[in-house]
Amino acid sequence: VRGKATVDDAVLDELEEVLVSSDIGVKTTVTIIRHIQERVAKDRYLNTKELHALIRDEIARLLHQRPRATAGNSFESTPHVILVVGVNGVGKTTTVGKLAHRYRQAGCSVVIGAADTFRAAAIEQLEIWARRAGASLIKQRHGSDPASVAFDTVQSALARSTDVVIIDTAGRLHTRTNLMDELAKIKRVIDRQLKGAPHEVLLVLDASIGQNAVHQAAQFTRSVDVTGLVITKLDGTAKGGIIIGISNDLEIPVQYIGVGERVEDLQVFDAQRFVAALSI
Amino acid sequence: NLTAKLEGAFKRLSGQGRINEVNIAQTMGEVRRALLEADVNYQVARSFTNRIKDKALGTEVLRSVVPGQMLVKIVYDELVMLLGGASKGIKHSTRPPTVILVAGLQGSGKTTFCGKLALHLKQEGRAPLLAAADVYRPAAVDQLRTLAAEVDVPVYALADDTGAVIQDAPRVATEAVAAARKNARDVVIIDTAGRLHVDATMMAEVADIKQRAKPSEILFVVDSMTGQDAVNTAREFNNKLNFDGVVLTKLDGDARGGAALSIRSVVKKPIKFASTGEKLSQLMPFHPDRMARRILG
Ligand SMILES: Nc1nc2c(ncn2[C@@H]2O[C@H](COP(=O)(O)OP(=O)(O)OP(=O)(O)O)[C@@H](O)[C@H]2O)c(=O)[nH]1
Ligand SMILES: Nc1nc2c(ncn2[C@@H]2O[C@H](COP(=O)(O)OP(=O)(O)OP(=O)(O)O)[C@@H](O)[C@H]2O)c(=O)[nH]1
Ligand SMILES: [Mg+2]
Ligand SMILES: [Mg+2]
Repeated sequence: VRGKATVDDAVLDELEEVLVSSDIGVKTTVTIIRHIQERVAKDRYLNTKELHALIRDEIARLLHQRPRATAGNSFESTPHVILVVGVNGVGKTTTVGKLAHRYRQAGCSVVIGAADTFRAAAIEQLEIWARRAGASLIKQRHGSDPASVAFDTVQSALARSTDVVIIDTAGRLHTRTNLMDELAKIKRVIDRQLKGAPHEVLLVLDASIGQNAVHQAAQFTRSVDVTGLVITKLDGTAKGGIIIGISNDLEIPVQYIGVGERVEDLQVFDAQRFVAALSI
Repeated sequence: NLTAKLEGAFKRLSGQGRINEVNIAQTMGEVRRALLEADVNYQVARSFTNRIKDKALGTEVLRSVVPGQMLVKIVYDELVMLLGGASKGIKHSTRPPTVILVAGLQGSGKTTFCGKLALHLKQEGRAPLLAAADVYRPAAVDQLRTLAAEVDVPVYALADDTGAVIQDAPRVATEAVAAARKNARDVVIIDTAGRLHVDATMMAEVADIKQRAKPSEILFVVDSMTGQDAVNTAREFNNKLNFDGVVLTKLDGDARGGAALSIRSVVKKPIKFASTGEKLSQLMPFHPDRMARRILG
């Protein structure tokens, strides 16, 4: 029988470095390496190139959560309501603009809800994105109740038979209980208004975030039952490895990736391409 | 916590007997793991742990009845030493106005920090002027104007007669400095667009702003939840700008903040400020001892 059945310590060290340096995290790295060791014990491997292929395959397996149907123009029910959430500065507002543009390109009518009524010039920022995407915008005055804006937006969509509703929310740290409660309330209001809505709750994560993303994902899921992940700023050098453990442990698919600051810089998540970019 | 893990490791290794040099080397894995879980860069964690091992071997750890606790103290002291030191304040210019350039990646908290810094300098008795040199992000100028109004600080921005932002960041910066001189404002804080260190055009732009506005202080703003990539961005920005200090933001969250150690080890520039919330009043000087405790969890 050709090939090795165990991986030398030196090679294991090198593997650990590559995986951890991609922000995959110690816990998930240990899991991946253990699975690799079990596999080579059974099937053996010939060289480092083959070993790396096994690792990429193992990571792809962890990203097995199939994305839900994304930005097409057929929905189980309309309006299709999407709530966009996440901590401060990760790229929610920009992603809302990109998503609106994508749905518009697919031939859908889109209304955006400016439910970040808190941050300086958040509404003005979103107004520009709505115009760029060709979507209408529902807003209220700065400082108003975000749940009320969400309500108005869904109301407008129902009245005008709009296909897609995308609601932008204020950045909030998952450690702020009152802000997480506010988010839960926004979701409740939408659900009471339209059975089954919001149909998607997208948690936006910045590719350069480290292990804190795990806590963010756990907390946001607890508050508003996240249905999909968006990882932004993958046009930088950060690998975004945090999504591997999060997606696998919380069983949440990665829906989209952000690869720039222009309206067209949004791609549907492709696990193979993502794994290839990890340079393993 | 790390102390308990190390105590447990020492007990297992020495079987309740005397610990030896080999035991100390064996527990370094636990220390390294704790640092990696705190987002310290892989290579920085490795060299840091090697330094700790050498220190531990030369000390009382071998003779201590609580070797785990002693080892954690060594790690803590080393972290405090590495994170701290060097000047904390703004380097003011001998010939006013002092020009402060604020740069960093997208979403790190620069614009908010500019507002905070303006308030902080005002409270020190100075007369700051904010320069709106982010000419790309939708409503960036509006955002800066809103924050500036909150703290009653003037803003210099350029718009054409249709109200559209004039997309010439170096021009905004240099004209703001001239305007400050003319209007007796003694500090100019330049807010810039978020940019990637791998975006050659944008890195050239910020280098150009530096060259023409001649800041006496350049601050690199970093999100405290940044992971392994922190060293890459810090190194690149430092190569391009040779910044004077670092600002860590969003420290009101629960990120361990290992990026602070990574950045400090790689560029050797001081961490000057800590942003601890969304309000403009939530700005503090950086405390290395608090950061060390946070990294150790
Ligand atoms: N390079 C790059 N920048 C991005 C990407 N997505 C967003 N950004 C930038 O990140 C910064 C923050 O984006 P926002 O959309 O304002 O983020 P946010 O989550 O809405 O921020 P808050 O509402 O303040 O919490 C902006 O400068 C965006 O242009 C991306 O995929 N790549
Ligand atoms: N919780 C918390 N939020 C912060 C802190 N500093 C800034 N923020 C928030 O982080 C988000 C991004 O802040 P900005 O000031 O717009 O960041 P920026 O670096 O100017 O972003 P770009 O110009 O797009 O690169 C906003 O929602 C801020 O309110 C902080 O210390 N704590
Ligand atoms: Mg936003
Ligand atoms: Mg900004």
